[in-house]
Amino acid sequence: SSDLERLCSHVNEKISNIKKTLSLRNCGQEPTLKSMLHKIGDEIIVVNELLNKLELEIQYQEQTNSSLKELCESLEEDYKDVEHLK
Amino acid sequence: MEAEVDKLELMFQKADSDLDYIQYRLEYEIKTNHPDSAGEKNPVTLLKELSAIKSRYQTLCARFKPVAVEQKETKSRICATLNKTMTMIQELQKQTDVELAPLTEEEKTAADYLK
Amino acid sequence: TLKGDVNILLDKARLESQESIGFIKAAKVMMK
Repeated sequence: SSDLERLCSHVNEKISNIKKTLSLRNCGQEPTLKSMLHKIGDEIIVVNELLNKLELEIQYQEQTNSSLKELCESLEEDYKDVEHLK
Repeated sequence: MEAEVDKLELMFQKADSDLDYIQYRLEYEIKTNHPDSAGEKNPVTLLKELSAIKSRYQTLCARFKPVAVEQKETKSRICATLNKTMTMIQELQKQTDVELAPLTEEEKTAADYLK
Repeated sequence: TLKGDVNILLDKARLESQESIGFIKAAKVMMK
């Protein structure tokens, strides 16, 4: 039955995509919907730019991670030195 | 029985390809009626871009979470190592009667920050 | 909204970065 359920959701997903595309069919013609499309397009650009910034921030976090690890290792070396001294 | 199953399978395959064809024709019609231009994108393109940025966001989320967790763990390891090093140095100080200079303002601030 | 979620995560990432910078500085002072 799980196969059948998967098959069912597969078909339903395709049907909902077609319904969504159908609803967009006339969107490009009507002026009010056209301006909404335009706004959505602008919003997508803004979100993409935010995602670019987020990606840079995550790269920076990954670099910070490695410098924290280096710091940790040298601190543990220091600890061993003090232990040795003791 | 087997023939029935094969027949059913064929029907599902046909339905699946029919759905794909309907989707393709719809998108083709929209793209034809509403070609992308510099400032204007057609609804199908926007729909694809929307799902692209959603999946990109999910990918970045999945990438960010482990980095943040690892960072917290490394920081707590650093704090723990620093604490035990400082404790040991104080013990050494007692044993050797060597007076170490008191912490400078900068060091006090740093110690507070790490606490 | 997706835009709101992205902004929240971006702010969180930036805050964590600033905290880490302060943390590294303080740890280096203590190491000295």
